[in-house]
Amino acid sequence: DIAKAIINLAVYGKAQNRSYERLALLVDTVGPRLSGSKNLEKAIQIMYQNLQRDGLENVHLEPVRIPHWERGEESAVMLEPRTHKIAMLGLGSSIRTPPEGITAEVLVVTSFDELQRRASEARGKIVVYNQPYVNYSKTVQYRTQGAVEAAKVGALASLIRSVASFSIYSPHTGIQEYQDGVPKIPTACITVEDAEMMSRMAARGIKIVIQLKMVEKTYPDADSFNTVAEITGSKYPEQVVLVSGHLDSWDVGQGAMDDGGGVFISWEALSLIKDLGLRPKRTLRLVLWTAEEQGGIGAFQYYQLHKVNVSNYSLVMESDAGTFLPTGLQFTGSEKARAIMEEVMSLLQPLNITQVLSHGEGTDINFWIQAGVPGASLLDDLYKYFFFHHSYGDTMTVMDPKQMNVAAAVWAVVSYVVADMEEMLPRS
Amino acid sequence: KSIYKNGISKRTFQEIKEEIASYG
Repeated sequence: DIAKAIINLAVYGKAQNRSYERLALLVDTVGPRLSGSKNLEKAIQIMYQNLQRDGLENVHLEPVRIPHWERGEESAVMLEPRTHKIAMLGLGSSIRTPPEGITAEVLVVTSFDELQRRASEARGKIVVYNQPYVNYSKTVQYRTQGAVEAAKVGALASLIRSVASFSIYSPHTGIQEYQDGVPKIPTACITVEDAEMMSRMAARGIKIVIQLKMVEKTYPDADSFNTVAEITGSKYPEQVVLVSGHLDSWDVGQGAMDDGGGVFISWEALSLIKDLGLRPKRTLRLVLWTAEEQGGIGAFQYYQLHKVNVSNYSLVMESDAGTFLPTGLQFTGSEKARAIMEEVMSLLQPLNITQVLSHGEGTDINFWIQAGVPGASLLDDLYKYFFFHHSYGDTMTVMDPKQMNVAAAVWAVVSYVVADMEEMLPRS
Repeated sequence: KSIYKNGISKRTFQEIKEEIASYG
């Protein structure tokens, strides 16, 4: 009845709302935690103390180097056909505009294909992408590649409709990439509303002119840490079940949902197991990644350092898609392993959360999954998640303590049982 | 030692099921 004990403690017992309260304290104290920022390093130090104070074992910080880009003053104003201030957020790693800004006519397109078809019109313009939202993985291509594709056809800057499932005039940010040999141009996201408005204007043949000013700055890479804590295994201590979330966030809102929720339910999983006096046969390792938003930079260096032990990792878990009410566990692994995970998830029947779905993944754990280690991630209401993702709305106000309790219970049961089974999860 | 990677499990799936059930 260990599973019931974990569920009772997390959802009905004295640990109720603990992960929510811990998260609120951190994000209210520190705020957003952009890669390379002092906020992030402050959060890492606070978590280091938290994990020690919680009595977890082998608490340590593993040094890594991470990108350091900072947002400066930024503004976009539509000058024609009328004056309209455009809410915007520069994209991570974007270059700045000249001091006087870029004032240019706009070309509105709804896809890369349309941009190609109308390439001859793009030279010297600001390209506005009004791409429809399909799902995050498909639509994010416009955020990450928008500047490169626009620069290839001679554009001066790109403004991209926020990758969001819903908008209340809320711009979203995120990382974007330049490409060797292609001129770097400033790039930012605008709101769904403004992208759609300019699309309508363009369809009526109205000329649109925007003045864009961005004072972003890229610094040399900064020092940072992945934060690690454990419950050392009682029988196979060298074997590991890794449970994780990322401590960095974008520089908007509080980073409570992305990925404060994942961090704190992962910590809560170890706290629940420790509170019950349990010690699994394998080591349960909590890792709080740094610089995930820049492409899993901290996690990649952790993988490089620890991959020598890849055969000792039974399961890697990352929660980085929200901690609203879970609908199931996403899993990647062999059929045998999946069958075992279905049995493990059946222990969560009391919460009626027993589904095992495909596509277990996480930017920070994908390195291990590609090396053959079974991987798991928490699935919840992704439609709601992308309302707030990478926007000023990512605050404690979207978090729900009861839902976090349930998410923590799922995370704790799965990680503990897999860590305590006599055999590791099979890979063939 | 417990079996990992491409090793051969020493247990039948039924035994693994019963082991997991013991946590419930």
